[in-house]
Amino acid sequence: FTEGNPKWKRNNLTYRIVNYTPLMRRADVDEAIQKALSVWSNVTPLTFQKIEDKMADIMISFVVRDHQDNSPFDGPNGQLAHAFQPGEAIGGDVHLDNEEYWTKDGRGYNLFIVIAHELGHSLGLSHSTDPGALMYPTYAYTDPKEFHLPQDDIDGIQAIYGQSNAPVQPTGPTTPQACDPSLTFDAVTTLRGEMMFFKGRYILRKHPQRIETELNFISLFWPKLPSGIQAAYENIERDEVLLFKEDKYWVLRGYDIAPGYPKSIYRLGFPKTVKRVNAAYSDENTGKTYFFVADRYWRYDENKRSMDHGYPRKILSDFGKIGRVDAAFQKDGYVYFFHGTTQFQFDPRGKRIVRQMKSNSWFDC
Amino acid sequence: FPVAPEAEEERKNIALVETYLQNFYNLQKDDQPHVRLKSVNPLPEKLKEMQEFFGLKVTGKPDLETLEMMKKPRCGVPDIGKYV
Repeated sequence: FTEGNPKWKRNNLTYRIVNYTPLMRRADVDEAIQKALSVWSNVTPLTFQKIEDKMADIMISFVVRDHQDNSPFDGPNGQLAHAFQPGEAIGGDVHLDNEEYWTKDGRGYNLFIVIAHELGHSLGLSHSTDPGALMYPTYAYTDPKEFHLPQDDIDGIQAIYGQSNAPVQPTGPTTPQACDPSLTFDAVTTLRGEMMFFKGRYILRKHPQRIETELNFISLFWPKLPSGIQAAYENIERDEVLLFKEDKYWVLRGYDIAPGYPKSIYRLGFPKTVKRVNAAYSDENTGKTYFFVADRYWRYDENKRSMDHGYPRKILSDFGKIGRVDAAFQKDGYVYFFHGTTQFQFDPRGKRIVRQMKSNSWFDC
Repeated sequence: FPVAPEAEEERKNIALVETYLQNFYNLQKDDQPHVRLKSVNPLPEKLKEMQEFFGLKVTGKPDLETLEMMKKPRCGVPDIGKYV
């Protein structure tokens, strides 16, 4: 919260767009600002009305360098924008650095994301220490179409203005904690010796030589990838990682997404009845890749580039009591299956489970 | 003589750290260096505050991870203290 807990005394606030960045269509700027305002009005009793002239509660303007508020901007990058806490005159106003490359997508700086953050200040929030929060100080791109206000920000703004009037209270995503015993994963893969654990919009990244686990947005590495990756595996021989979501997959060559992706999973030989892949791992010794879907699995021959005959088979019949799989990867000849908060270490040669651990056993908890 | 690259780099890093902490962590601008000789240098403590805020290793030293965080594009509102 901002020091002194400033807040607007009214719920019906006004805003005015004083000027526009030349880099975007006016309609796109209007849309970005409206969407940013709705981020906050959706979770509180607040309403925002646009006015064209006169003084509004929240004046939004694009300015450069010294713009007479004792807080000069610094040109491209660095400080992107700032905003003032609720109050008269400059109170609540949002200033955006007009020397930034403003966009409505993942290039440059996404105007919607930055304005939504600054409006948090306009309403009385200060910066959050939660790296997944909208009110975290550093810029992180999220596809506006996939944006959901995180729970940390909902808690903050509702502590100031109360809950939304909606019959069902909105909730938001929380930031995964590596040592949270209830942590589950969407997908896990190796990537050139590191391990990547996918969860929502995040990757928990574990380098074998480093104790800490790094938490990053998927979009930090791959802005074009969606959140919620459902399966992933590394083809070590080809130095590729394949990432799956719904009926599409992407290929990472090295660290970059290969051109021409996403492609349809049906190119790999799945029947149309398969809508998504839950988990996958590739056995570098046999060149076979195993895809897990619900309670069945397929086997794909990486050399022939086609599915083997005789599949799908029941997971239970060949992998023991594992049943269903959320995520899987192979390391040092063993396969690690994740289901909920449980992890199974499976010996593919002996076809038996040799150990059962917690899902976050790879992190130094 | 041209300054040795490392020294130049280090000088830049120190300037970055000082400006960052002045902008966002209320480090007082200190334009009386001789006074500094007498008083305790507040920079390590402010640096620790910043490292703690960002969940970095709290060393009080401008290590690589800390410098990388400081170079990230960000909001101009301070992380602590007043912004009026």
